[in-house]
Amino acid sequence: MISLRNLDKFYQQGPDRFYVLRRINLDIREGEFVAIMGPSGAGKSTLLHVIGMHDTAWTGEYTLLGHQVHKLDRKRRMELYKKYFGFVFQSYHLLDDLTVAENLDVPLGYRDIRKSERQAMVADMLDRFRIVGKKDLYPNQLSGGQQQLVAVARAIIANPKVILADEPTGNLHSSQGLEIMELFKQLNEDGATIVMVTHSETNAAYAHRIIQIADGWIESGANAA
Amino acid sequence: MISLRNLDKFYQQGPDRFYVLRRINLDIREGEFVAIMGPSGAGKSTLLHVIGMHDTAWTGEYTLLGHQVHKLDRKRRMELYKKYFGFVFQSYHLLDDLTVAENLDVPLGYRDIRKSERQAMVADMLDRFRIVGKKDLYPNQLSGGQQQLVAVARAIIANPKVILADEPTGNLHSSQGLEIMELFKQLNEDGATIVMVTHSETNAAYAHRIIQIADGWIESGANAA
Ligand SMILES: Nc1ncnc2c1ncn2[C@@H]1O[C@H](COP(=O)(O)OP(=O)(O)OP(=O)(O)O)[C@@H](O)[C@H]1O
Ligand SMILES: Nc1ncnc2c1ncn2[C@@H]1O[C@H](COP(=O)(O)OP(=O)(O)OP(=O)(O)O)[C@@H](O)[C@H]1O
Ligand SMILES: [Mg+2]
Ligand SMILES: [Mg+2]
Repeated sequence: MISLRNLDKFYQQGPDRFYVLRRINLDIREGEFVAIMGPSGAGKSTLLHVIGMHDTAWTGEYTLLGHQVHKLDRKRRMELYKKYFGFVFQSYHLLDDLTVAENLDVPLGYRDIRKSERQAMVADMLDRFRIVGKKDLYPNQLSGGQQQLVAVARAIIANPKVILADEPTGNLHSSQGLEIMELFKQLNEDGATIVMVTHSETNAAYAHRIIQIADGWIESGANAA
Repeated sequence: MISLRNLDKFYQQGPDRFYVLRRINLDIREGEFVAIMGPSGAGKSTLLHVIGMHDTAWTGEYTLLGHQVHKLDRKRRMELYKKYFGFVFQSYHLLDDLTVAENLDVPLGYRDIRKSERQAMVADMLDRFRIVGKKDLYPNQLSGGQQQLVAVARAIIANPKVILADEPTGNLHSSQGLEIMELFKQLNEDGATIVMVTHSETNAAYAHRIIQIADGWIESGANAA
C-alpha cells in the first residue's frame, strides 16, 4: 500500500548538499507492522514525515493506495492524510490552546461522525489511557508522559488505516510502554498498517519486520520478508 | 547539601486542590548520585523544578548549601541557580533563536570565563557528543535525539556542582544512552551531585540510591542509606 522508489532528500547548506535520505526503495504491505530503527540523525523521523505527506521536498516516487503522491497538490495530500493516517509525533505537537478532550476530538472532526458519537469516542479514549481527570487541562499542564499518551490517543482515536508512530513510548515507564505496544498489536490484528520508529528492542519485537536506517540509507529490511 | 522538609505543592482546580507533592522530606548529600523513579504524573519533574528553584509555588522548607531557599527573593535564587546548577529539561528548552554552539555557550556566559576559553569548551563538547557538524544549525533543524544531546551538553558544560537531569536519554538509542550514563558516572566521581529522573532501570543502576515517587508521595529512598 506504501511504495517508495529512488527517494532522495537533501538540505542545502551553503555550497553543500546534506543528504538526509538516499535512494530509498521501500514497500509496506497493507496490514504490516513495521519497525524503523537506527542511530540519532539517521533519517527516521524524516522518512516518517515523507510517508505521512508532511514533507514534499524530496525527489523520487511515492505511491500510496494507488495514488501517485509526488503528483498530487497540497489540498489532495491533506485530504488523503486526514482520511487514512494517524500520526504520533516525536515531539507530540499537541495544540496548546485546546484542552485534552478538544485535542482528542480533532481527528474525529475531519470525519463525518455525529457529535454524540464523538463525545463517546473521546470519553472511551480518556478512560482507556486513564487520563479522565486531565480532560479539561491544557497540554502545558500535563506531565511529559501524559502528553505522550494524549499524542498516542489522538493518533488512534479515529481508527485510521495507517498509524505512523515516532518513538511513541520514550517518556513512559516500561509497563505503560508495553500497554501501548499491546494496544498497537491489537489494532494491527484488526487491520491497521503500522509504521513505528523506535529505539527500543522490546518495542521492535512487536513488529513483523525491522527496517534499519543509518546516514539516510536503508541498511536492511527494505523488502517484505 | 539539599534538604527538603514538609514540602507540599498543589494546583487549585475550581474548588479542589490537586496535590502534586505531599509532605516531601528529603536529604541529598554532596557527591551523591540519586535516581528518581515513578509512574507518569507522579510529581518527578515537579520535584526537580522545585530543587532547581524554577518553581517557588510550594509550602515547606528547602535548604540548599546552607541557604534557606524559601526565604530568598527571585534575584538571589537565579544567582544560586546559575552558579551551581546544570539542568537537562524533559522537553529540552533549547533557545530556538540561537545556534547549537550559541546554546552551549549560554551557561559559560554566566561565569567569569575568557572568550577564548569558552570557545574551546564549546568545541570540546561538540566533539565529545559527535555533533560538530551541527554547531551552526538551529534546534528545529536537529533530530529529536540530537536536541537531547545538546540539552545534556548544555547542562554539563560549565562543570556545575549539581546536575539535575529529567529523563536525559528518552530519545536516544540504548548505546548512546549508556554513553551518557558513563559520562554522568565520571562527573559524579569528579565531585558533581546528580539528581536524575528516569524511567529506565538500566540508567537507575548507575545511581547510589533510588527514590520512588507516586501520587506526590515519596514511597521509598527518602533518606540516604
Ligand atoms: N499547571 C498545572 N495544573 C494542573 N495540574 C498540573 C499542572 N502542572 C502539572 N500538573 C500535574 O502535576 C502532576 C505531576 O506532573 P509531573 O510533570 O511532575 O509528573 P512526572 O512524574 O514528571 O511524570 P512523567 O514521568 O510523565 O514526566 C501531573 O498529574 C500533572 O497533570
Ligand atoms: N532543516 C534542516 N536543515 C539541516 N539539517 C536538517 C534539517 N532538518 C533535519 N536535519 C538533519 O536531518 C538528519 C535526520 O534527522 P531525523 O530527525 O530524521 O533523524 P532521526 O533518525 O529521527 O533521529 P532521532 O533518533 O534522533 O530522532 C539529522 O542529522 C538532522 O540534523
Ligand atoms: Mg527522530
Ligand atoms: Mg516528567
